[in-house]
Amino acid sequence: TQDRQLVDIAVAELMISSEKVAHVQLNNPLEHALLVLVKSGYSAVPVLDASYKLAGIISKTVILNQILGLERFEIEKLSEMRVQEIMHHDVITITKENNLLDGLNAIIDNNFICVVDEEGYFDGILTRRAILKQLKKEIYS
Amino acid sequence: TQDRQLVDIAVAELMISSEKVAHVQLNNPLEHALLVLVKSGYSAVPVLDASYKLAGIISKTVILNQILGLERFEIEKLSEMRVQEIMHHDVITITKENNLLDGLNAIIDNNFICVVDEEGYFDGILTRRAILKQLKKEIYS
Ligand SMILES: Nc1ncnc2c1ncn2[C@@H]1O[C@@H]2COP(=O)(O)O[C@H]3[C@@H](O)[C@H](n4cnc5c(N)ncnc54)O[C@@H]3COP(=O)(O)O[C@H]2[C@H]1O
Ligand SMILES: Nc1ncnc2c1ncn2[C@@H]1O[C@@H]2COP(=O)(O)O[C@H]3[C@@H](O)[C@H](n4cnc5c(N)ncnc54)O[C@@H]3COP(=O)(O)O[C@H]2[C@H]1O
Repeated sequence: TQDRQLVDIAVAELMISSEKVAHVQLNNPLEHALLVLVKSGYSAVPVLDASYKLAGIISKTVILNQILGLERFEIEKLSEMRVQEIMHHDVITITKENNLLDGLNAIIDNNFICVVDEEGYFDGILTRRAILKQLKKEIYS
Repeated sequence: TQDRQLVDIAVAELMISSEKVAHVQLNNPLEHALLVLVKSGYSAVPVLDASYKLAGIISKTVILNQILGLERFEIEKLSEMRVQEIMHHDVITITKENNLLDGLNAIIDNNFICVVDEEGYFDGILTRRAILKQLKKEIYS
């Protein structure tokens, strides 16, 4: 019975839809990506291409790793390099029609999961917070 | 019945104990803290004082915000400033004797929760991943 409820909840009901998701573009310089991440406060955000298809994920860690030289932080690399060169390419995805249980499986090892349609267009993100809130609801009801 | 199981699981069983937790000291320069965060890959870690009591939490965002000047990233501030000056002071905590449900409530808005004893000594951290894995176990059994 508990199980039945969880598979009835679609990702679409829980996700943050694309217009509310901070993101960067493939060809942005790292400097812009780092600014977006610092201003938004997020540790990582999706990377989209010009047609709004999902291309990858970029994180503060990966940008900082790039500029961490042997002697100092090589700040000049931030304007020389592009998001596309260092982002994570293999991104786990799910669809709006998947359910909470599918999402739970994917979210064990990831802060958030990108939601895409069959053509790869970016629909939004499913966050750990959304899943935890729903599970807490189920537990207390 | 489901509820009973969750309140039976102590934080002690789920947490990452202190010796496995990456952390920094109150008086470390920001440069050291940023290196620990970049090398470990974590977005934020606990801050301890010299006697291993919990003092706060430091994140990449807060360090990067400090050095983000109007014109450029002010890298020199990294060696001039200390963790203590910019860390989050008001940190939510729980104890080893609390249970999973207490942890679930606290973890909705936080990536991890610090576990301390009555004197404030740092015992470990309870992560979202640990809670999600346990909830998944409960659901599938
Ligand atoms: N501005 C803010 N206001 C209130 N709470 C905040 C916040 N920024 C972060 N948090 C809290 O910290 C958690 C971890 O955020 P983080 O940036 O590491 O990791 C985030 C971030 O990488 C991404 N994310 C969340 N919302 C996003 C958005 N609107 N746009 C882009 N990425 C987002 O999904 C991850 C998991 O998010 P989740 O909500 O589960 O968990 C968030 C949330 O509980
Ligand atoms: N080196 C690594 N190996 C494998 N997976 C990794 C990893 N680094 C990060 N992850 C994955 O990314 C999630 C978010 O990590 P984040 O660093 O933002 O946020 C982390 C970090 O701030 C802190 N944390 C976790 N383990 C820690 C440790 N051993 N020492 C210090 N802080 C830790 O707790 C937060 C939540 O961790 P959680 O495990 O729930 O969730 C982790 C985990 O699923």
